[in-house]
Amino acid sequence: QRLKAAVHYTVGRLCAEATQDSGVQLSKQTVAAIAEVTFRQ
Amino acid sequence: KDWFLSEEEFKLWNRLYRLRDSDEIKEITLPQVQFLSLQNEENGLTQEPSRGTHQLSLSEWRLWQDHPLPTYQVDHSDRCHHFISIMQMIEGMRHEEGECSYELNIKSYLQMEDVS
Amino acid sequence: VPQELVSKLLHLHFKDDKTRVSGDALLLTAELLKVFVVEAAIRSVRQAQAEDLACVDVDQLEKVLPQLLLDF
Repeated sequence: QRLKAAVHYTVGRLCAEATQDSGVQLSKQTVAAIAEVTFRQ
Repeated sequence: KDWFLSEEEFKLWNRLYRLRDSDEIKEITLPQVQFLSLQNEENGLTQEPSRGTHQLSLSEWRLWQDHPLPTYQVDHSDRCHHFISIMQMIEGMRHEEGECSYELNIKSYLQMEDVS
Repeated sequence: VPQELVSKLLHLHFKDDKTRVSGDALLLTAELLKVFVVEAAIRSVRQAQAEDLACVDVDQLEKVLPQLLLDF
């Protein structure tokens, strides 16, 4: 659980930083999906 | 200095990113890709997602794959362009009736005298 | 991406516990993960913008995912 939290938090912060000017929010499910795909890769 | 989240970060994760049991989607998985024609014993049948788990699909939106989607810092690879051209061909073939343009195209290279 | 987190994740996947990772390799892996995550996020956002959505959901990511995976 802690490792998953660390991964999701890290991915979430990166996504937020990268998309902050777009005016579009990423849902937490999308963040979880990007984390899953990233670390599965 | 280690990989743990600090208390503050943990609270932020808990508020912004944690998937809860009360959420419709509680977990996201990327299933192992399987080719129907290469059903090997090792994988056996595809695992049915448990309740509340969303299995990411690479084929759900296949109609979207007939054109290159916008990129950001990483351009499309050659194999991606190849994939898009195959999806375009499949899409084209789906709408054909009667003769198949792909077959007509390939047949023009056929030299019967070469067939022993 | 914190290098300690990258190191932890890599060691989860190493078959041999004695495998070691150099600092440069960690740095590079962290950078690759960052590039992948940012690319996934921004492509998903652009898909949501194309659909006039204010929020990116898993559907938008799934639409860009096949080409994203083929590009890495």
